[in-house]
Amino acid sequence: TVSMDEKSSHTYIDRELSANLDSTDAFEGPEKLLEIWFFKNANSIPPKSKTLRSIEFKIWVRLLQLVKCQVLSMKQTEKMDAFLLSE
Amino acid sequence: SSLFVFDHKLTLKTCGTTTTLFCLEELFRTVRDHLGWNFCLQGKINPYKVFYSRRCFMFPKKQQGIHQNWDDETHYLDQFFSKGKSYLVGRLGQTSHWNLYVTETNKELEAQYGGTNEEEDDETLEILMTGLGPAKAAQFVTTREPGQPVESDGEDEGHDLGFRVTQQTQLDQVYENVKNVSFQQDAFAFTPCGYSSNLVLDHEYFYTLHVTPEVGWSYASFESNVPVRDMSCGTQDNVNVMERVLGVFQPSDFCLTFFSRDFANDNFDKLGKHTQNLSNYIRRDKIVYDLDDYQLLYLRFERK
Repeated sequence: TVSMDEKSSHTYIDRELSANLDSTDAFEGPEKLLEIWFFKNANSIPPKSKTLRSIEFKIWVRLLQLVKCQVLSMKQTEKMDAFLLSE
Repeated sequence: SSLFVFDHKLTLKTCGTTTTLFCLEELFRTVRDHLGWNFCLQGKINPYKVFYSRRCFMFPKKQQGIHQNWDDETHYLDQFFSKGKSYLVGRLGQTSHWNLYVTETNKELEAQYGGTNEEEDDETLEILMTGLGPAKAAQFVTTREPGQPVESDGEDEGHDLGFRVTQQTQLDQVYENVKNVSFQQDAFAFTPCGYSSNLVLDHEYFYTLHVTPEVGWSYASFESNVPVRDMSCGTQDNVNVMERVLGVFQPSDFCLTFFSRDFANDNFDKLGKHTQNLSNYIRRDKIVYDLDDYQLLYLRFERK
């Protein structure tokens, strides 16, 4: 279910996933942490180029499927998009 | 699990049996096709910097594919990146040791587009805790059942409970927001148990928590890129942040890692010096790594 919810303070929330998610088998605590700096900072991005934040939401959803994660909710701020994921 | 996307970088932190590295090929194809960012050089990909790390797993055989084994993960990463180095952080044989893969900084990219040469500090504090205090772990167990019907205008119970857990545990008060900057939180209480939250300060700094409270393998992680000194106008340091986080979880063991780009970062010294005599914990290991243009502090503690 992918739908934008304007009513909450979230930019996006998946109520159906939220209601049905079952963590019973999520036995492993330690996380895998991947951090990729494409450029040193936002000022180093090529002039007139789009940025990571211009990649459409549905593309992030598809990328995260490869990781076996679904998007529970997302909040956008002026400088960052923060996704809360299943698992 | 959490994903943070900035204009120029992303951080993906995933729990359980996720397959984090399997997004790499599609991710670099996406940035090439959608943004025109092509980092290919002689068959390898060479972005500014890549970090991949994880603590050793509690149940490695339940992981999927390459994630069962650090050597396989490293081999996989080496297929993408040409200048990667792999490190074991901590003591070999300890179940709490940590693995890190980091690529050499692509400094040519830095100069290519005339970005600022100003050296900004970048710091990341991570605290990985096991053996949570039973009463503390119980705060992250819920009684609701999965599969309740979804009401179109109804409350989202998982987020609502997550919000309340954040408040009750005071995880929203880890940092002194003396500058009174914007503060946003997004938390979720899993059912029957577990908790994840993203907390964002000043639109660009985050801390994130993930908790699996099950007895026998309870675990909590805290990761932050918040510049504590700046945010608190000098009233707080990372030793204080660590103490607040430990107070929420009261773990039997924990390890702390602190990355800093600035070699003069005062939290690096404070964490190294002022954690020697914590009231409830004995420091078992302190190791400093010099990683290209970053320094890494690793500390491991056990409850007295």
